[in-house]
Amino acid sequence: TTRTPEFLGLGKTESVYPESDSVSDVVIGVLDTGVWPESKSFDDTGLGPVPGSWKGSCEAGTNFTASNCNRKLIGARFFSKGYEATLGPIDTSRESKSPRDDDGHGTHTASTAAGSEVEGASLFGYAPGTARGMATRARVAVYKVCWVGGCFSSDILKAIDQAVEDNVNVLSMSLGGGMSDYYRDSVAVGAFGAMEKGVFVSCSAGNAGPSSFSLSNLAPWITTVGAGTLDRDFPAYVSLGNGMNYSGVSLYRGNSLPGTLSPLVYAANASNATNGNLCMMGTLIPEKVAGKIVLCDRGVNARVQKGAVVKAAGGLGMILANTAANGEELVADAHLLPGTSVGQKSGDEIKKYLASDPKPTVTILFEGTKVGIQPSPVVAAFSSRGPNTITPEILKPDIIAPGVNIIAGWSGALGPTGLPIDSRRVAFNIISGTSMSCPHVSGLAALLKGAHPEWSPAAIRSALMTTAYTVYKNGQRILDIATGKPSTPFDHGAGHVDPVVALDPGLVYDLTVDDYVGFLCALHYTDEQISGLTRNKSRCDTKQKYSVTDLNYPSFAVNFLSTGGSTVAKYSRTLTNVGPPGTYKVSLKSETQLVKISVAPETLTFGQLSEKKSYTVTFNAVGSMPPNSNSFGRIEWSDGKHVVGSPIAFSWS
Amino acid sequence: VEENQKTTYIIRMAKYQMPAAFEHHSHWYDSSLKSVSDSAEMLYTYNNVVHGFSTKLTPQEADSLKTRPGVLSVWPELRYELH
Repeated sequence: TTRTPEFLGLGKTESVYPESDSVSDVVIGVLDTGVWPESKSFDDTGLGPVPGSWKGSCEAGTNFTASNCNRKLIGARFFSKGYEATLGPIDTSRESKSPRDDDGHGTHTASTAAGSEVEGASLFGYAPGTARGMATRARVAVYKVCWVGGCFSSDILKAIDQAVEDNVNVLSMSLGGGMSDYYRDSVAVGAFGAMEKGVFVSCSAGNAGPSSFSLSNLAPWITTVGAGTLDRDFPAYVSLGNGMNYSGVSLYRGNSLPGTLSPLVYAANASNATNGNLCMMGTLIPEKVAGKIVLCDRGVNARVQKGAVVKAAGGLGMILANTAANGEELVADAHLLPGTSVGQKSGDEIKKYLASDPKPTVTILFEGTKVGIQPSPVVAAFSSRGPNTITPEILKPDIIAPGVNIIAGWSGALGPTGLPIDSRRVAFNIISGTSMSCPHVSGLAALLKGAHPEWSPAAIRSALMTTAYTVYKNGQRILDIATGKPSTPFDHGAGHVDPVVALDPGLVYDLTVDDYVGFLCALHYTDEQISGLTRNKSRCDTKQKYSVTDLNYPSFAVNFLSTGGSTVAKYSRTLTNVGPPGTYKVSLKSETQLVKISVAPETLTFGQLSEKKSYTVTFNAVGSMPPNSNSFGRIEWSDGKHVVGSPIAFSWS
Repeated sequence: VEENQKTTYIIRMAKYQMPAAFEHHSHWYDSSLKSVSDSAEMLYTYNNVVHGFSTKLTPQEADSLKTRPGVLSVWPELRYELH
C-alpha cells in the first residue's frame, strides 16, 4: 500500500521495528481468492531462505505451477471440493482451478499484509508512491477458498486446518458469514484450533455498517477489525451551472469532459423504470441521456456498473449520489467514464438545482491525489458496528485500521472495476472495505510476532488494542463519518491501531486456551460443543462458577437491565508485565454518572518481566437509562511512560 | 434427484472415542460414513483445528449419522463472502 505506512508511523520500519530480520521468519497465511504471483509485491529480492519451520507447499493447477512461488510467496494452495460439490466442476475457462487470483481481492489483501516494496506504484497516477505491505519482510502463503460462486465453509475449514499444519504464524481472513454461534461458525471453529497452536487470527468485521449489531467474526479468540479512513483523498468537484461547487471523489483517468458546462439530467427522469434513478442495466433511455452528465443514486448494483450503464447509453459522465445508508462517506472508484461520487447532502442539493433550472448544466473537475486530509482517521460508514450479537459481554469490534481507498496489488486477470467490459489491466488497484483493514492488522501482528516471538496471539491482540488511539493529535475524539459525531467503542473498539506504540505496550491482557474453555463453560456450552472446538475431552467443572466477565479481555462491555435486575457487575482482569519493572496507577473516565466504577487495587507494581497482577473492576449502576441506551468510559493503567487503555461500553436493555 | 437432495455437511468427531478396532481415525470416519450411505464420498478430513470430515448427504443420512457413536455434530455447509 502507499501512504498507509507513513499514516501509521511506519515510515521507516527499520527505525521502529529494529528486529526486522526476525519478521522474515514470520509467515502470514491469507485465506482469500488466491494470488497473482507476477505482482511485484511478491518479489523476493533480499529475502533469505524459507524458514526451516515451514511445511507448506506450492500447488500446481490452471495457469499456476510450483515455480510461481519464491522466498516471499512461500506457499500457495487452493481448496475447491466444497465449492464443486455444491456448484459442480469448476469451468477452467472461467476461473483458474489453482491458487491463481482471478478476482484481485486476494492479491490486494496479501500484498497489504506483507507486500515487498515496489517503487512507482499508483493506479492511473492516483495514490502514487512506494507501495509496501505492513510487514515487508514477512513471508506470504495463500490459501484460495473463495471462488466466483462464493466461499464455502468446508473449503475454509480445510484451508485453516492445512495452514496450521503448514506452520503459519498469522491467519488473515477478510471474509465472513452469518452471525451463527461460535460452535457453528467454521471460521470461529477453525480459528479456535489455530489459536491453540499459537496462530494469531485477524478477520474483517464486515461491511454492514453503520447499523448497530452488524458485526461478523465475533469470537473472542479472533481479532475483529473495523475500517477507518486515511489522510488521503481523490477530490473531483461537481461544478453546477448556478455556480455552486460540491465535493466528490473519483479515480477516473481518461478522456476529459468538454471544457464548457454540459447538460445535466437525473437518471430517474431519463428512464421508464420505477428504479430508474439507480442507473441499472437497460434502464436509461439513450435519447434522454446522450451527450449529458447523468446523476445516478447509489444502491443495488455496483457503483462502477452504473458508470458503465451511463456510458453505454451515450452519457458523457456520471455523478453518483450517496443515499442515507452511506451518508457523507465517499469511496473513490476507477469509473469507465468521467464520474464522481458525492455525499447525500450534495446529492440532494444537486437534485434541487435539477428541479429548479430548466436547462441544468454541470461539469466535473478532477483534482488527482491530495494528502494531509483532516480529520483522519474517521470510522468508515460501511464498517460494521457492535454490540456483539452473540456475547454482549465481549466488546467488539476490537480495533479499526485503514480500510478506505486502499491501494495494493491486483490481479492481471481483470480490470480495476472488475467489470467484464473493463479491458484495462493494472498492477495496483484502490478498493475499500474491512477486507482491507484486516490485512493491515495481520501484517502489524506479524511485525509484533517478529519483535516478540514469545508473545501469544492474545498478547499481540492486547498490545494492538491497549495502545490504540481514540483521539486526534488535537485532542478531539475520532469521528464517525456516518454521524459526523465522535465514534464510540461500538464503532472503533479500542480505537485506531498504532503499531509504533504497540511494540512496547508495558502490560498485556494474556489469555490461554483454558481461559477460553472457561469462557465457553460460562456460555453453558455442552460437552459436545466444547469438544467440537477443543478436540479433546475438555469438561466444565461442575463445582466451579464460570463467568463471561472473567475472560481476560482487553476491553469491557457491561450490560444492565433498564428495569430492575442486577445493578452491580464485577469484572476481574490480570495484567502481565512485558516491559521494565514499574508501578502502574489506574485512572477512570466515564460519560455517565449513572454507573459508579471502582477498581481494586488502584496500584499495580511489577518487579519483573512476565509477572502477573490482577485487579477487579466493580460497576455499580446507581441509576438506569431507557432500553437500548449506551454510554462509554475508559480504564487506563499508566506508569508514566506506558498507557494501557481499555474502553468500557455500558448498555441498558 | 437424490443427488440433488444432497447437501454438504461438516461432521465433527470425538477422535478420542475412536474404537480400538480401528487403526487410523480416517478408517473410523469412513466406516461411520458408510454406515449411513453407500455412495457418499469424503470431501475432506480435518486433522488439526477440528477432527472430522465433510461429505455430501441427504437430510435423512445426515440425521442418522448424528446418532452414530463419536459424532459430535453434523452441520450443513455455510457460504461466506468477502468483505
